[in-house]
Amino acid sequence: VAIFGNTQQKTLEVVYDVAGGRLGFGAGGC
Amino acid sequence: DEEDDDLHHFHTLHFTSLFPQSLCTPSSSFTPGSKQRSSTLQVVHRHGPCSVPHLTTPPSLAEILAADESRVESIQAKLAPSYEITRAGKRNKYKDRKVDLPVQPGRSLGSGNYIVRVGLGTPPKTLSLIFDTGSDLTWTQCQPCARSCYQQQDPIFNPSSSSSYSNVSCASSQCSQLSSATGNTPGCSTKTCVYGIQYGDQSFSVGFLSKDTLTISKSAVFQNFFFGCGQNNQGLFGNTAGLIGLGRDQLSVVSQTAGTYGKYFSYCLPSSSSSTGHLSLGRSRASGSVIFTPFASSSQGAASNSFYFVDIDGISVGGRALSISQSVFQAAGGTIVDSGTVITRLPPAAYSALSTEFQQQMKKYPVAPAYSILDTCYDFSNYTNTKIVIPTISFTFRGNAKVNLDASGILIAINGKQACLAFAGNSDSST
Repeated sequence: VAIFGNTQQKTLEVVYDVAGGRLGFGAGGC
Repeated sequence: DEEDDDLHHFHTLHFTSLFPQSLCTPSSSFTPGSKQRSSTLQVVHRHGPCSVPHLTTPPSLAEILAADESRVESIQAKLAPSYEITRAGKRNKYKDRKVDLPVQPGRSLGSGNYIVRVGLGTPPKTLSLIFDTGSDLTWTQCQPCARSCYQQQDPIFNPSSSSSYSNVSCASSQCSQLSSATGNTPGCSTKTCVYGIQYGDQSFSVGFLSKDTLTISKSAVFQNFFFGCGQNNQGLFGNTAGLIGLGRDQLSVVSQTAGTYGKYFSYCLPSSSSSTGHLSLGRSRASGSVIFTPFASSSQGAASNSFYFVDIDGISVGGRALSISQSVFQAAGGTIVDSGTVITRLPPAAYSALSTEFQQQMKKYPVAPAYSILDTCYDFSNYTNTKIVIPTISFTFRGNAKVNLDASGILIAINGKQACLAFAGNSDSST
């Protein structure tokens, strides 16, 4: 299994819309 | 146009910017008390200056990477086919295949984790908890620590000092849900439900399934929140008070607060351990600039119910798309997004393509020896006073969701002169 780790997630707004069945990424989250 | 392409395909930065500062610089994205952000918690790296003062020496990067490898081995062991159990409760045809969970004393579940502070009980007691999208059960160490508690920064939660605390009976549906949330069948002691959760490195927590009031902020208070009240807690959880589980299972915080927040949450992890990010429950900000990819369904059986799967369609380095067949990712069994794993792991063929192209575009810089699990490293000792230029890396997830990584997600600083590509390859193309 490949794993998208937390170093690569840095500064991105990572959005979990679990009910909607989707994952989002936004630039410049923090 | 070429200049424009260059701007988009390369990061220009000072090498020293890859290092955290010694003082905490909180991010402006977190505004405590804001009405719009009432369900938002501040996220800090548990070993950085924004965390509470340490009782022990923070681990070295080598120790963090060793712990990261342990976590990855644990996740991959959980998702191995031999863990599949049929609906009838019988082991499937792989029953004879042995799963070797890593047993490595001294390694923690993951030292590169981030923490949030929440309130538990009435009146609320503040606890620093590791937040983890790769597990479900929220637990904290509890008095009287009947068997064992490790040293933590916050006072250990005392159920007898909370007017809203109660134990959960063995006959409750929440007790039954522990099986999938923890992977272990719950126990029963004088009609009180007993949970046990063990991580891949043998760290564990055992105690009573309990319920009490969870306070995220003054306006975000959840009564009857189910959590583990740990009476026997051992492992390298640092100085934290426990863990908050953000997985998909029924006992996770996400599921327990679904009535209010609709199973919607988001976070931002800061660019360095000397800054802060946030964890928000609910739709706390406009999502206009957010691009979405559908969750992928897992073919990995019941043990995968906690994880968030996605599909990678492609990877680009410096604007150049890597030649990676889709079968490479499919053979690996999919991709999960995990807040607790530090370094992204890729199938061997994908990592090889990434590393090769990155080296090609970084050939002006002298190489440095490999470091731990990182094998593509550079010596920037002659660049401490000048800017360096590194290629961008972008991932395209299913649905044409292209995500450009921040520079802090591409290189990881090893010491004052060396930095490495912050990716690693799996050892086996099928795991």
